[in-house]
Amino acid sequence: QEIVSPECYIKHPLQNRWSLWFFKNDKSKTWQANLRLISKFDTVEDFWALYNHIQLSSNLMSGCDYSLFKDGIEPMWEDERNKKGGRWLITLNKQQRKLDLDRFWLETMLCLIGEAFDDSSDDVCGAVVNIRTKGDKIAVWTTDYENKDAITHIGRVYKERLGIPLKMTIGYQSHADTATKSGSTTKNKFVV
Amino acid sequence: GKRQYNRDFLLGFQFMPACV
Repeated sequence: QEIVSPECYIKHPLQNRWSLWFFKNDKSKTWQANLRLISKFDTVEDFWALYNHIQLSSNLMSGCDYSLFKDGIEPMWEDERNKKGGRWLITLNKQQRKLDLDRFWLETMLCLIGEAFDDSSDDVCGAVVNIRTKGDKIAVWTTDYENKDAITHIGRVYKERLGIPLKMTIGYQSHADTATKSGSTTKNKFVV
Repeated sequence: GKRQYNRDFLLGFQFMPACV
């Protein structure tokens, strides 16, 4: 009788179960009605099965989002785990949709599911990619904008993983500030 | 401890054929 390696039949479990959400901008519906849960997964193999099956971000229509959040956290400011939180924001110019968008979003998801931020990964709620004509955005959401050490660690690791040059900076903004901003920019609470 | 997976490990599974 042949002995089959457990590698062949045991999937690799992730630290967390994750939910992938899709948002499609239909102005005849409410914001919440436009948000749909695609699927949940908690193994490396099931992540790829889902990723290989769906459209790349760069193929989505303008106004669409993907959100990857820990199971039990909804991809909105109002969720208990988000309402005191904020995000590391990556803004992309129009050329970057072709050059960087899909690579950055995959790297972002790999950081999340692989728990790349060490103990600070506990502060991570999820990540969002927004496809927009004026410029796409990718953000990592964390749970509490006052957790400076965790946020800074996440920001440094994330910037390095995306290959963003040291001389360029990325900013962290609280959702409260984003929700109440008057102009087009939100002030940064932290920068790395 | 936490189940941490680095990027190369994760990427190694993208086109892994299913075992039979």
